[in-house]
Amino acid sequence: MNIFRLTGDLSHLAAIIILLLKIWKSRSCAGISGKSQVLFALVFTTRYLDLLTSFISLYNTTMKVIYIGCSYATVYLIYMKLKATYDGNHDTFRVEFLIVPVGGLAFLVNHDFSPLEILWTFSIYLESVAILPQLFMISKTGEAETITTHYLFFLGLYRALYLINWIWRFYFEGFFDMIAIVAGVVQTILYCDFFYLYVTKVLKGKKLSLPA
Amino acid sequence: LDDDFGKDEL
Repeated sequence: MNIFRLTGDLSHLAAIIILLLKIWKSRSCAGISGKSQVLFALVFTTRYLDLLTSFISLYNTTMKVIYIGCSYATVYLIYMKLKATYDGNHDTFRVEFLIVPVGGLAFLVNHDFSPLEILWTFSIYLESVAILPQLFMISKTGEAETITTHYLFFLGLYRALYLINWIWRFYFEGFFDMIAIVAGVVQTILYCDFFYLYVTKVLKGKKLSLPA
Repeated sequence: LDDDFGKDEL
């Protein structure tokens, strides 16, 4: 564990909690892409099956359980409890265009052709594009609530910090996982446009609205 | 389910 991975995990946890609290307190999921949240729940489910097979550490297990629990709670709020506030008309990204290619790639490019490894690889590839429905929805509605931009900022920051973590681990431990690194770079690049808007607008107290 | 799979990164 290093400071970059720890702050990355805490940033990820912050994002997940911010979103869950925003939906729970405002009793509304307006502006939130339910499709992205379903993809994240799928990412955590396929990635953390090792909860059933191996114990790494209390921290590892605790965080995985929290991530899975919060993501399913968020999906439950969006599609069940607060369904009336779900803005389905703007959440129209064709997720099958993500899941099918990612599923195919996971079979072709992986470290080991075993069920757990392929599912882990699928989750890594899927996570790198899972935010696209949310970014697409914001481009369609033309704006995003400020709390939603904070959610996206911490979500994007977490994988950017993981990139630094991988540089750190390569340099000090000689460890590197090319699949996670390439997917992490793609994932972080997808946030660049948002990061620019976040820094130039939201941090100056303006509302995030598109076109910029 | 092989038990040496556990990934230490989240």
